[in-house]
Amino acid sequence: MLEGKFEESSLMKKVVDAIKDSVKLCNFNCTEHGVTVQAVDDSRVLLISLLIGEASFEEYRCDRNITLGIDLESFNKIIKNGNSSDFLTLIAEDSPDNVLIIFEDKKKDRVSEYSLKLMDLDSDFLQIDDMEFDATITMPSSEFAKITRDLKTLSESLQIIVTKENVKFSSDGDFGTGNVVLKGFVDMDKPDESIKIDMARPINLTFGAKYIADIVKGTSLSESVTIKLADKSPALFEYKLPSGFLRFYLAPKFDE
Amino acid sequence: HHQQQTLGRFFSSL
Repeated sequence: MLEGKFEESSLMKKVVDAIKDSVKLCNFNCTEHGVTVQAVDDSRVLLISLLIGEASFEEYRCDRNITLGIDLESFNKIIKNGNSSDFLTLIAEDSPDNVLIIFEDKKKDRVSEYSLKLMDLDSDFLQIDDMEFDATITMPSSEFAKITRDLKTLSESLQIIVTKENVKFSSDGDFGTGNVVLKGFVDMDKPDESIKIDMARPINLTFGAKYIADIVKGTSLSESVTIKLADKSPALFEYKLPSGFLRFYLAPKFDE
Repeated sequence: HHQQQTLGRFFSSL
């Protein structure tokens, strides 16, 4: 049996918001350590890897591994019904046909209970080996979201160029070009505002702007985002959770 | 022109 209670429903709301436009159906795999999701978008360009660690829950219990096959659009309709500050409890039997979603208001005596039908989904869990990256950038997630939104208005591709001194985001479209250059710096007072650039080898990669626009839907999950890049390889974009992470692996574009 | 790659090219099990 699974019984997981969040102190606030906001975390699950943000998680669903962050992934529902990239994947429609996915398995939530529940183990004693927490909940994981791995899913690939229909075009097989973007992979989502989510871990909501046990410590993200106020109370968590999962005696046996349980798989919840969830339609995220339906789940989102229910999860939106809770207030962000409500307790959120997920309950499922060992071989469940549905999952119970319970919201509890902290001040009033209001309890809202929903049941979501589960689906039987294929689960081909992918073992992603530890990848080697040539450059790592950590920056404020809101800044990365703004750069993505701004440059996407010019082109359907977004180029990321990393040198020793800086990282340059660049787009080249029909009516014009744009770029944003960031230098590494440390903000002692607000560490989350810092920009950290670690580069072993210079990087010049091009990505589909629409996929990065989907990735930055994770912005509300974390103050900062870490971007890991390697030549002609998928990039890793990571938003840290209080216990766990939301990672996106994005295949690049390149000349054949 | 840049071609979009898929993850299957990099992760064999996809």
